[in-house]
Amino acid sequence: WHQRRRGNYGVQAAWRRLRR
Amino acid sequence: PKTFTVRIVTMDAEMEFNCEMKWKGKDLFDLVCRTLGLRETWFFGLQYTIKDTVAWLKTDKKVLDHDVSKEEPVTFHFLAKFYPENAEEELVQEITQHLFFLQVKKQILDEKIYCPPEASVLLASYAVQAKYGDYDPSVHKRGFLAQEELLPKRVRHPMFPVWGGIATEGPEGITEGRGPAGRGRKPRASAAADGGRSLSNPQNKKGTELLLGVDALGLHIYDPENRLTPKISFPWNEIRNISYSDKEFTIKPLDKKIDVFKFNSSKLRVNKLILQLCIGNHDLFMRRRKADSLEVQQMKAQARE
Repeated sequence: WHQRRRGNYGVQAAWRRLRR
Repeated sequence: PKTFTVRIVTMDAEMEFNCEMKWKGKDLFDLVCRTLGLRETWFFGLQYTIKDTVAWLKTDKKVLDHDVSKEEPVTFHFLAKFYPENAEEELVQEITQHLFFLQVKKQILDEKIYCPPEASVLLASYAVQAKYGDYDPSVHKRGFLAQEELLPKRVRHPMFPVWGGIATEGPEGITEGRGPAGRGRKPRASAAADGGRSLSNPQNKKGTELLLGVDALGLHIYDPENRLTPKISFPWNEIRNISYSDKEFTIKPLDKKIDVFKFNSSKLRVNKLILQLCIGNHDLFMRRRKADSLEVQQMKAQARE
């Protein structure tokens, strides 16, 4: 139950966060 | 405070620490780095094995909340988790270069990373030079390397004239001031070998076996028959999103005309590991494209001196 079965990483979103 | 014993295994040492029950991964990791005198900490991590799959200690999670064997000493391997894009430029301090050298050498010898025979021989000759200095016929007599493990098993085939190769490589190619001698020589192993890719073996929908590599530049899909040239590559700046749901892993390209790439992993745990490696590698990729931090600027200046 505790184990998360999904994961997600927005590559482009990380770029945008960095440039801001 | 209550403590438990932790054993840390590095490429050339073992040490024990008393770790407080409440310590997070970061507390232990920082202590190990301080003890080693290592400052380029961002390439490294503490690794443990769980049911034949490797996992890395999370910095923000308590050490004991990880799925580790609670039998003391709790053992972790201190290893490079991420590899540089350009070893010569990025691995600044001697200790960092040394740890990378030992790790990549071992991975090549154990055939964990594929290195073609010619490159193995060249790297073996560099390793010999790093350890024994320049070739001197009066000191380095025939057979002095007999006890050294220098080449992968596959290359040590009797039909492969390796020793002849090293012998000629020695005095010819490796003299001071030529070739790769000097600083930056050791970590080249990573560039010449597999580029530091962490390979796992996902399968695609049709059940064909594939290899997935995560490295400093992006994600790569390989045919198991050819681990040197990817069939498909997804550079970081051409990926929109990476995700998994259970055993299914998805790579969404930025360009909507390019198909979404999906595959199945053997285990959920493997998908977690791949996503972690993607996030960490992409983070370093972005950092390399920004100005160096003051700390790195200072280290580079020191290294130049």
